[in-house]
Amino acid sequence: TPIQNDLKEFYALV
Amino acid sequence: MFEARLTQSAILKKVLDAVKDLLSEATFECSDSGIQVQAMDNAHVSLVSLNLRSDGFDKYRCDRNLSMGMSISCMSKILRCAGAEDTVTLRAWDSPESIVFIFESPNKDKLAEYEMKLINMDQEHLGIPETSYSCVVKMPSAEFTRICRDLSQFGESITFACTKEGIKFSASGDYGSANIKLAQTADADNEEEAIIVNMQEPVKLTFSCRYLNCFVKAGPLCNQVQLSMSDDVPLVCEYKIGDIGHIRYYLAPKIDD
Repeated sequence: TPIQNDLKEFYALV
Repeated sequence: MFEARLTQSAILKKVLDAVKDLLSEATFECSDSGIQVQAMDNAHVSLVSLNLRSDGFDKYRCDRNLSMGMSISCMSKILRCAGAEDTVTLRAWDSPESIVFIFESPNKDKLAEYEMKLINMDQEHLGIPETSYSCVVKMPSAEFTRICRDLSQFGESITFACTKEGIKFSASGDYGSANIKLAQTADADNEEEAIIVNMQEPVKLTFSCRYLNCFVKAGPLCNQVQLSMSDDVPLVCEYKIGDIGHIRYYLAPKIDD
């Protein structure tokens, strides 16, 4: 089963 | 002072309908240029980015920048009190502890005011760079809604596969599998019904149905939806809000374990 990524893996907190 | 008036409260009602399943609360950033909201769902899987330009309002005044934390469920309840034809005005004073929603009937014989307390919120703001995507697909929003609903019956996620010919949506699970192919429309005479694929590289990505089915709640805002995709990056699902702005949903893809 595919696992769900977290958005914070892609975009940095500013 | 902050004051923003929309002749059609229906637009704001639809905006709230489009975010209330994903967000329980959000910070509304108000400035001279308009109102912006950026908020992630609790699981950090999706993000809502809402932009309402000041020039799209019938009246707009914002003397100083304001960050107002609002309960989305409370705001949604208040907007349900507006008549479909009512004008809505949002009003707050500088350093506000509350915001007032004013609904006025078309013949001005009924004026209703609802005051909502603001909430203090810790906000996590993500920096989303301007990106050029491998595939950008425009399609009727009602079709996208239907595809997400139909394929959700087969599995927890939907795979989007885009080539220059069109886009294929597929899902599989215990009951079986399903796939729906949409070809790019040859003529763009009817813009509302058009399916337009702009492809640099083919893309294949898998997304959770649960979130897609939240995004499609924005369907009543716009006849077309735009899906921007690149391999291994979040999907951007965008609906225009008339001439006033847009709502964008970002959704992290699923990856094979």
